[in-house]
Amino acid sequence: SPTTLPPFFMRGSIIQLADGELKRVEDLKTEDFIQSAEISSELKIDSSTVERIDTGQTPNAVIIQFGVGEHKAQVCVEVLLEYPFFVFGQGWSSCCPDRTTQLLELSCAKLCVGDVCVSLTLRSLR
Amino acid sequence: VPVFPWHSLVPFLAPTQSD
Repeated sequence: SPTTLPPFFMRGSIIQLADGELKRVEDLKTEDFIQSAEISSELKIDSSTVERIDTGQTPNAVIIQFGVGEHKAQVCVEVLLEYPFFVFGQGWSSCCPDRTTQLLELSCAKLCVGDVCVSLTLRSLR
Repeated sequence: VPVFPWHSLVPFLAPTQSD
């Protein structure tokens, strides 16, 4: 059950792309994820569409239902309201952008049903 | 300064094999 956010979403965190380039988390672009996954032999980028957002089982949590990949396989995750997802062509987005900005100083859009998020699967699962 | 790999930022959403 989610209680804290991982440290790498904090504004200013240094992220290493697959080609070795270093960027701050707030400077990442959609292409950085796509190009990193292209280099990776194990990981593949999927498009995961937000299909439902429900209240979670603990305070400050939400359950997000995604349709993953071309077959729209249904996957649910429970995360904190302020947990950021990267939306294609838009950037960091969360269910409560105000909390994300307050806690992480990471500027965020509102995550909505219909948004298409960057997600990963293993290439070998295909 | 810690450096984090890009893939740690992305949720791993793998469909289950059943149904």
